[in-house]
Amino acid sequence: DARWLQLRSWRARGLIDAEVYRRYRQRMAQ
Amino acid sequence: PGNCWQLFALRGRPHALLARVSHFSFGTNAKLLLVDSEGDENLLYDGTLAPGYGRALDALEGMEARLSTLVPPGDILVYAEPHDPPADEAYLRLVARHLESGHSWPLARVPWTLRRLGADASGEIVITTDNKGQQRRFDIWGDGELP
Repeated sequence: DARWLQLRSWRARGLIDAEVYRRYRQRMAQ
Repeated sequence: PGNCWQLFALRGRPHALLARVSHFSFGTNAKLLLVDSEGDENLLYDGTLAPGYGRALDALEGMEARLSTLVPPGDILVYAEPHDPPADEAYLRLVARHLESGHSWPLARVPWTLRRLGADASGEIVITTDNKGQQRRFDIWGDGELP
């Protein structure tokens, strides 16, 4: 979805690190 | 001109990942390009291979090996660059590219026995399959090989 794409875009650009990405990803999955 | 490795939509327009391979007496020039529907080209890779690896690249394409994949949900393209450094063994370098921003990063070095690139539905894992059907899994963010 759009939120996931935005999150991945930030991760791909190096704006957020792996840990922050994982945490937000888990929160989205809940 | 070129061999189409991948077709996909970006900002509502069709794009292609093309391999353009030229053979010369001294070796092979291999280029990977992103081309949009207007014909505008974006060079992703430009390398020289010894004649043997130039033929090997032809053979891989002849076998319809899948040397690129679109990772779900379709925002990241992963492809295999053919590298043949003078002082080292030849290898394929897996590179991930975020299509919207153009940011790219290396994932892994894999041998020329690669036959298929794929990704799992989570969008976090790239799967390689070699000529014997053996699979390996790699983290999409460049954190290396997974068990």
